Amino acid sequence: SDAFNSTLINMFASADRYVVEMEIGTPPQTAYLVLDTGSSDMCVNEANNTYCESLADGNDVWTSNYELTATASEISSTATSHKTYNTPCSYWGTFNPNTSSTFKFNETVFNATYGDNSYFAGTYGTDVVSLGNITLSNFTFGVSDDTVNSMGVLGISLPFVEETNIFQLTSNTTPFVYDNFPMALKNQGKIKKIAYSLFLNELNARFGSILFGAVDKSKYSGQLYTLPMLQAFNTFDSEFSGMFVTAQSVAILDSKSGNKTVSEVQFPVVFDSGTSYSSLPTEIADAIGRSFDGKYSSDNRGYIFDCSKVNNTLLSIDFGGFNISANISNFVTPLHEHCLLNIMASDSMFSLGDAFLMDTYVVYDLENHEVSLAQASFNNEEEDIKIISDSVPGATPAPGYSSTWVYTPGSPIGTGDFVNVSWTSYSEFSQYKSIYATESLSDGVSSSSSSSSSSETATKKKN
Amino acid sequence: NSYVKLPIQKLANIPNINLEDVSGISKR
Repeated sequence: SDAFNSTLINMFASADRYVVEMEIGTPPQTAYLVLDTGSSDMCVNEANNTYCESLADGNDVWTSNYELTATASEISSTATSHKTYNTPCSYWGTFNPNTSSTFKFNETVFNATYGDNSYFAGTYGTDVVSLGNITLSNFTFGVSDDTVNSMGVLGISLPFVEETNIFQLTSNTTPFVYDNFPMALKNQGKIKKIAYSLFLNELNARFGSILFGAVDKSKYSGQLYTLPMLQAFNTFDSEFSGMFVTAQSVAILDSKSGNKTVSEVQFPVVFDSGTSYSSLPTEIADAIGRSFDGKYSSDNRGYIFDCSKVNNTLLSIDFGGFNISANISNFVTPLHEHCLLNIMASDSMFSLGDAFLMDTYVVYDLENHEVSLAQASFNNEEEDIKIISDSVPGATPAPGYSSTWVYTPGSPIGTGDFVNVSWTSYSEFSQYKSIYATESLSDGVSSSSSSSSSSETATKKKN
Repeated sequence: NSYVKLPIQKLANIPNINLEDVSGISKR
């Protein structure tokens, strides 16, 4: 029951995507959908939409070569198959509602816009869908005939984030909530609580996993800490909405040249599996790039530096008394003989994408509006799955759970200080070691702070 | 079993297949 077909694809990696394979309709039509914790609707391209047609220039064909191996008792065989696609849309999978006997349009406009201004537009409808060995009936999703994306999306964020609560508001129709994928899993009896755990796995792994309704202790190390979601991102006032939490400070941990604090400014951030990139406040993104002696490239929208600068280097973020650290090599794309840092500067929307999530085990609790975090573990230990029926098993509130900085709409940044980085001479390196730093504050006042444990972090404020 | 485990495939970008990096966050 754990065996799945897989598509083998050349690893010219620049922007990896994490996708699930879904069967839609009767008979089933297959589509790969980006698993997106930053949005809440499932949307799939209609086969003949204008954008997809525009990609078919009559010259290129999109070919998938794959090898199938079947093994039975005393019999083994291997065959190679080829399939040709007309457009990248058909390569990733589209949906033709006219050929599904169980599909029903529900006459509701569908229009999803994302942080990069890409979009899907079309109509909501319902059909039967299957992933792995589970099937959901009368499942609501958008069928897009107007898009700029060749691949569909499975949004699994809060119901409030559904486009029925956004677009309908501006079109003078009544906002409403429908059962999106995590909700449908609960309401159709597959899970006990609307919560899931995300494990993307390490950089070179071909598969990660998502566990709806449960936690797998074998996939993380250390303590699983819980944070509250920021309510400010679940109102109609905010430009962006979703499962945001507060990041308290950012540091670079380097085994050779020492650890350094980049920023002690709080900012709201979302763990977004729908993008490989991360967006951080401009001052922080710049400080990280400069810390590797990088030079900003406007063409590539990021800092470029010597790849050797990021060997054994971690990006560590304090979420309120505990840190999660991600390998900087997850964030870089080889570019000629240098490396491009895929951390974008932003003034309004801050996210940690797949590069950070690879080293993070995240439990999203959509009913209690909490996010639990731990350092991901890649030891391939035996599964240790615990059902989530009330609180998240094994999780404890973060030390700063109740005192976390509260985001105010229109004030996108916190009250701490950016730090003019000076290196420390600590040579000991551990991704779990607390940060020691000597800093010069940006206003010229010299100060220093240190912490021997995450609960003793000294924080400077500038109001 | 009261839980659903699904594999997530990691797809690498393929030259000319336009694997857009959609910022997955909903924008109002």
